[in-house]
Amino acid sequence: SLSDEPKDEL
Amino acid sequence: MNIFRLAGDLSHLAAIIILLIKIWKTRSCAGISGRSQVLFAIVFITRYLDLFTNFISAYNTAMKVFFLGSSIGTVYLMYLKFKATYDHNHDTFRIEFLLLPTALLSLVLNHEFSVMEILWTFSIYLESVAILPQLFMVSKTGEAESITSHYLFALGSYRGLYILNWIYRYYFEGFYDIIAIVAGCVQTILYCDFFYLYITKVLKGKKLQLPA
Repeated sequence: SLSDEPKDEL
Repeated sequence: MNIFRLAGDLSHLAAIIILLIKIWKTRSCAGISGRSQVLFAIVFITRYLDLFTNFISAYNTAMKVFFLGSSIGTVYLMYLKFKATYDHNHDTFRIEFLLLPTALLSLVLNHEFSVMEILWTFSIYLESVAILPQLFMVSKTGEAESITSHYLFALGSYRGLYILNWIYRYYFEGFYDIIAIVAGCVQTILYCDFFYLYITKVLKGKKLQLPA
């Protein structure tokens, strides 16, 4: 899911 | 990283630098909403907790550290160093009307019910409306200094450019984050009225003055 991916956007 | 994302980030960076230069050079924070600046500091603090848990890139870390430091620094300049110039009589927007609904919404609409994810979601929702005290202040006084208008224009452009980035990422990477997209669109829409005034007045060399 999205929450597992590191958030690269600021 | 695509060109829209980079342009958006640089626009965001420019907005913050413009604001700091204005306050520092004029030794005054007149016309700036301290309440919006406090909200932005909360936005960055709650969003960038992943600085401690994830390393993405040197660019990512450097920008996060700058946004955190500059937003906290701006609050310091407004509420301590240049406190006497802070126009608090005109800065009366009730921020609990923004903090409480965005906090509740982040508990209900999130990607995962975990502390980090809820704080990230809260920061996205809060950012979308954090400029309202500033826009309210401009409408209350009926005018804004040119430098304040440039600040607002750069800050509004940033989320607008992010929308182009999200469209690009959807088509070319198959990536999308519905929470960021919807909140980002709301955020950009809030600036539309201001963009219109900026283009029709400030760019033609006039002061931003609202019709009486």
